Amino acid sequence: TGQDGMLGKAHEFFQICDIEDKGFITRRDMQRLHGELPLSLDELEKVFDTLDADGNGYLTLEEFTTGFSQFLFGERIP
Amino acid sequence: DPNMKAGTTSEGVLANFFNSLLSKKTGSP
Repeated sequence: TGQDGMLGKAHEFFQICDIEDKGFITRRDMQRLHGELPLSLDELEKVFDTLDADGNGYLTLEEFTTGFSQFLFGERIP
Repeated sequence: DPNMKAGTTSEGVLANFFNSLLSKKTGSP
């Protein structure tokens, strides 16, 4: 159930970024979050680069979810 | 640089980003 909740959240956040419901997020979409989120353009750019694992300039839901789960579970378990 | 914050590493920036989304969600009903 924890994973379902995580996937649901990841999908919700993906849709916040994918304003036009294209099914992917571009660098431009990310920059549009500037003003909505307390991150600088530079930071949003870095977020995009970090999430865009294959570096093709498009963030898929899968890449986004991977990044989100790394954020949630990425810390080493003591 | 002593002024470097956790938010400047790629992991920190990512955490910052998702935390902002989380609080955005909970912050506005």
